[in-house]
Amino acid sequence: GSKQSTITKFFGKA
Amino acid sequence: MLELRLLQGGLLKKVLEAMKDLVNDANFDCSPTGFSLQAMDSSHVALVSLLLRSEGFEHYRCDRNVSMGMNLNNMAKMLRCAGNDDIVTLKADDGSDCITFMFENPSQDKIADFEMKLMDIDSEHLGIPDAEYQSIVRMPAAEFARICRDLSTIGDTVLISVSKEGVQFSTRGDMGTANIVCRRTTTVDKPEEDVIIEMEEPVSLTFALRYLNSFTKATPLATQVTISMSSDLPMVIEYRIEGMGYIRYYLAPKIDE
Repeated sequence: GSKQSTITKFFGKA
Repeated sequence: MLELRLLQGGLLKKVLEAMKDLVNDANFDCSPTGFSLQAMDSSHVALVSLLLRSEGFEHYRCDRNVSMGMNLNNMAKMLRCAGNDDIVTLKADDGSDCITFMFENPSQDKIADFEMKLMDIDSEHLGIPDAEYQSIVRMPAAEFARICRDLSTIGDTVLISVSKEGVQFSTRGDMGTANIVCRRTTTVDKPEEDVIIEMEEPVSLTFALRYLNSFTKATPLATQVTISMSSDLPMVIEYRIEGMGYIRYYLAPKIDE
């Protein structure tokens, strides 16, 4: 199976 | 004082239609550069980034940087009251808790004012790194929308694989499987129909189709869509808004457990 990742896993706070 | 006058009001209507299903409330940031927005969907799987550059407006006055919180559904409802050919002006006084949308019809004999309450929205901007993507596909926006719609009748996710020869979209569901390949085209007479592939490395990633279908609400804004992918980054789906800027959607991939 595959798991949905999130944007915040890749992009940090500016 | 903020006053932004846009001759093609229909464009702003399309922009709202392209965001309102993905994001409920968001801050619009207004600066001398332009009118912009960055917001995530409620599950933080997708992010939308909009830029409408000041040069694209017929009149653009923004005395100081302001952030205005709006409910996108309500804003879309108000903009639906504007004609597609209307001139739309956005106005807000300093410190005001509302924004006015003014619609003028092309013959300038009907002028409408709609005032909408602003909201306080706690949101933080994410830093989007300037990345070199491993594979970039440019293809007709309508074709991409069709593929996402068709595949979502079969499955929930799509595997997008880019090679030098083309881009493949695959899905599987209870009833069976589907594969659509778009070959790289070489015609030069109709660039808007071309499929162009710039590939440094082949990439294969899986994404949830329901987000892609939501992004394709931006199809009326552009004839072409650009899909950028790298194995270690969210994909970027970009619709360029001619003479104004862009709407970009970032989507986090599905990762094998």
